[in-house]
Amino acid sequence: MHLKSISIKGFKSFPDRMNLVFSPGVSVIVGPNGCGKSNITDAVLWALGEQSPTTVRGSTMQDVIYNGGAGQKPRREAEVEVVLDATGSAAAEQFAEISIRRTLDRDGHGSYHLNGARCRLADVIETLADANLGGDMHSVIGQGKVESIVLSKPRERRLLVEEAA
Amino acid sequence: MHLKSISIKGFKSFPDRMNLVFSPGVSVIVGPNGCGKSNITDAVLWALGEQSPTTVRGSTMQDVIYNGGAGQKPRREAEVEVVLDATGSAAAEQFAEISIRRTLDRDGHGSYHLNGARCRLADVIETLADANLGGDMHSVIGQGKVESIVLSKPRERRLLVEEAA
Amino acid sequence: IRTLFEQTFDAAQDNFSELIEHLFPGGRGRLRLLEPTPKLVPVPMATAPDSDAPAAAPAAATEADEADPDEPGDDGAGIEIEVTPAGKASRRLSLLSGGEKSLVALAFVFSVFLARPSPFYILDEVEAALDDANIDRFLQLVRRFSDRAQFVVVTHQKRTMDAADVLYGVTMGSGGISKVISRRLPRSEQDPLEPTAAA
Amino acid sequence: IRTLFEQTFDAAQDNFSELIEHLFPGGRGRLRLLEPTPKLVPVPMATAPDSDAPAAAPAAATEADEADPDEPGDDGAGIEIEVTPAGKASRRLSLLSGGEKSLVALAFVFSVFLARPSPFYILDEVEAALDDANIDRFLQLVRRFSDRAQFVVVTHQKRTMDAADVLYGVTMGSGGISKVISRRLPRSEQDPLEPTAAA
Ligand SMILES: Nc1ncnc2c1ncn2[C@@H]1O[C@H](COP(=O)(O)OP(=O)(O)OP(=O)(O)O)[C@@H](O)[C@H]1O
Ligand SMILES: Nc1ncnc2c1ncn2[C@@H]1O[C@H](COP(=O)(O)OP(=O)(O)OP(=O)(O)O)[C@@H](O)[C@H]1O
Ligand SMILES: [Mg+2]
Ligand SMILES: [Mg+2]
Repeated sequence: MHLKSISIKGFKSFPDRMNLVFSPGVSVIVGPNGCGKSNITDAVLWALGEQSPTTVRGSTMQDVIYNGGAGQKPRREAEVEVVLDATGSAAAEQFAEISIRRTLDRDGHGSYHLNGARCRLADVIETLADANLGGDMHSVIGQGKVESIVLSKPRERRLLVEEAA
Repeated sequence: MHLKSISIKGFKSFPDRMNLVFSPGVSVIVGPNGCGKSNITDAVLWALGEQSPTTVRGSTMQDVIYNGGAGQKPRREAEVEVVLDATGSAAAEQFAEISIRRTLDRDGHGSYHLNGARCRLADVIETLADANLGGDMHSVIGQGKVESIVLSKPRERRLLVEEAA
Repeated sequence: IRTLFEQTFDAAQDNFSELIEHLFPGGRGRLRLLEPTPKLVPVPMATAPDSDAPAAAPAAATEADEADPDEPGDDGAGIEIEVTPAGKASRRLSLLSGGEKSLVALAFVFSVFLARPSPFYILDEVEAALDDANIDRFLQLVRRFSDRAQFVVVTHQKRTMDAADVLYGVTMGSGGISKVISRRLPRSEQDPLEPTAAA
Repeated sequence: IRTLFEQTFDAAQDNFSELIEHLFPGGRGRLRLLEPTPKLVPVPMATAPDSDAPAAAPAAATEADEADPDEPGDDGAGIEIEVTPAGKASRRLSLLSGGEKSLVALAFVFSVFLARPSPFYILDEVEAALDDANIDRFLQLVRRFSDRAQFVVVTHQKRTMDAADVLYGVTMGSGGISKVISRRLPRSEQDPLEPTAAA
């Protein structure tokens, strides 16, 4: 299984729909400071159910909605869809692809959709667990976070392994 | 006033006496990972009275004493002396140089010396305050610490300015 | 008659806006002093049972909430930082990128330095999150200010070496023993890090 | 019959030691599983008034103290990391340098990955504290493992670009709008990042 594509609209520095297609192997995202690289990392975390605004650098979750810029109005809603290519995976009994889409508007109303059908966060979490993408998204290391593994308590590292197992 | 020299013995990766002379202007300390650059930063902080072992990456203060290596025994004491060139400074009424030396042994016994005379930590702090080197050593930014200024609360930044003032 | 803090803060405020213009070309920023607000102490009052207006809410409530919504005990006195990079809308500092945050922090440190210099500054890997263009902007400031204070910059990056008057090379030898050799670098009249215009 | 956790941990343990040998040439490291220790609950006992031995101290006390001296409530179950770079004596992890800590963290993440891979990994600027030689060692691992999982590496460093199969260039345009263009990179048979010996 691998990340197949991501579609970002109204999220952080992506006000208009932006589609990115990924391949297996090594993808490298480059660019100068502040251009939007970590915003892509945040978009994946967010679509896959991140509950804490601070993990995506906001103080409320609405902070992730595109807030406007020179000659651009703020958007009223953020939407991110992540498509996983599930061929050959245990999770792919029914589908060759798993699509997870999340939305949030300025009033704080949001939704999750699994393969186009509205669902709850719990359904997304369960689907991800089957795909070996654990609740803590330990497979995503955010900017500035790599040393925390060394500074963390022994108990926290054990949780990381238990979740992967 | 500027940092004139530093003498490190038995501290972290400097088991034998090592003297470094500094000049005004810009000094750049380079080298590969783990070679001892930040240990020099820690030595200055420590000599100038740092009280928290975690600020110098230890869990007890004795962690800063050279702990041995291939073919080398641990040392029993750490000593760092910082010499400030005080010419033209208000602090230099009596001396052209201010020497601050700190020691610590494995039993946790330590000492401070100001211009060769034994003194207390409070005397070091007072001397540094006269030299506009505040209690929090806000003029030293440790590795990985630069972003904390942005993440800190407004009240903490105020303290930084109050201390400088 | 103003306190020493107010004088220092006023100078830092002017410096900060200028430094942000240098580090974020086309951007702008400022420091704001939040005045202490009276603590909101709940006072038992004879209010109608269905009233839900907070009993002890003076006009300054909003600002105290903004100052530190997470800590009702905070009296709100502090320095707030606002930065808007070029072409972007002003928003929470926390949303800035890693490199942008480093630049804002350095602008703050330098703005206080210019108001009240310490004799020396030790900066350990402060440019780790900066791309090459921003490292150059940062090093220009270090060179520019090196007549007012001594700077000791610790780095593993080659680009930063070019800013040195004196270079200290550290190596780790057997036994885990660090060794240091130093070398003075000639600085040419035409310094790529120092703009010809008076800075 | 071993639990899934124990199987995963055993595999991670072997992987970790091997990875540390790759990332710290001449060094060694291991993961240790700390067994849960019975909580030390003070029990009132009829002891002599001048006895100062703790009343409820089973033999495991020392280990519980070592496991987490700051938190007497900790039952001590956890994974401890020990790493000794070449020529140095084993000591606290906290004393390691910034770059060394990053390498240890990456070794841990990869050792768990090899035991139980997730489908993809997103690594955002994880090499920021690494010097060039260590960046290369890290990228060799990413290339080596890219047949077992998909890696998305976010960076502002040019060196890391050389490890890509596909490159995504991001730029910020007017209005604070990010734009992305992608380009597949041909990887030659002779890959400088992939040692010719079977890895
Ligand atoms: N809700 C939002 N609306 C508009 N712009 C936003 C929003 N949230 C964040 N941004 C902008 O995105 C930018 C940060 O982008 P990002 O963190 O992806 O940069 P980066 O490419 O990772 O840079 P670096 O190399 O410095 O880490 C900031 O300038 C910020 O203003
Ligand atoms: N008490 C001690 N005795 C012996 N060696 C020590 C002691 N404390 C720290 N060290 C060693 O010093 C090394 C760290 O040095 P330092 O942090 O100065 O590296 P650095 O040059 O800053 O590297 P980086 O570029 O990765 O930040 C570690 O390998 C550590 O083992
Ligand atoms: Mg980033
Ligand atoms: Mg360092």
